[in-house]
Amino acid sequence: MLELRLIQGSLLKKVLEAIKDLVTEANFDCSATGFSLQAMDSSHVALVALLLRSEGFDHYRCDRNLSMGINLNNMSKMLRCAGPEDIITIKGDDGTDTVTFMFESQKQDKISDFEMKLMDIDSEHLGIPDAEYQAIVRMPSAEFARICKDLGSIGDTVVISVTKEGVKFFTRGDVGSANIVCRQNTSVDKPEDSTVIEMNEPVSLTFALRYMNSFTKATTLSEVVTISLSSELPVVVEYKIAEMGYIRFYLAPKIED
Amino acid sequence: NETQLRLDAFYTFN
Repeated sequence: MLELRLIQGSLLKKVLEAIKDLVTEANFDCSATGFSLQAMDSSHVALVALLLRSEGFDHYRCDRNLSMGINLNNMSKMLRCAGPEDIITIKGDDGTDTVTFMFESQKQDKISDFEMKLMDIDSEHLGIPDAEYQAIVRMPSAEFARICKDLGSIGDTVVISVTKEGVKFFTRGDVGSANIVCRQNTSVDKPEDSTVIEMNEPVSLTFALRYMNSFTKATTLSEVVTISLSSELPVVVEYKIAEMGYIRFYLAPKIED
Repeated sequence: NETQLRLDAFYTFN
């Protein structure tokens, strides 16, 4: 028996919009810890890891660990039928091949049940150990999205370099090149507007902008994005989901031939 | 020219 009630149902809607273009099918795992997902894109270049902790739900019942294979496009279609203020409850049962999404209006005067078919998905879980990163950049998520969008109109790849001067985003394409530097900036009143750079060592890595631009679909989930970089590791682009958990995107770098 | 690495070059499958 599974019953997860989320007052702020719009969070789930936003999560789906953030990942459905990167990953088409995935297993949602439900345990005492929370509602989670780990899935790679079809080319195994990028990975999304989602955690919505059980404490963040208004009601959380998960009698035993359950994995639900879901077509994310279909789930997104159903969640789009929930109003922006609706409370969403996810209901499932062991041994059934469906999941039900219940939408309740704030005034409780409209209740909708959407039943969706589940599917069998071979899960390929990657073990991702905790790592020390050479540089961690925290910046406004909207600023990062703007940079990725702007650079994506010039080139296909972005070189992200962190030095003590700041974080530099560079691209080159047929029409020319572009270079954007963001310096550390903590002197603002609103901490979410700050750019904070923690650097142990300078680092410079190249990534496909197509994926970065896909990750920025999570911008609506958090005002701040954290970018963790090490020369030996995929980049981690993390959006915290207020009081509930996170959505993390991992992206393998490109290397010079 | 650049080569796109895959995640399994860094992490192992559980």
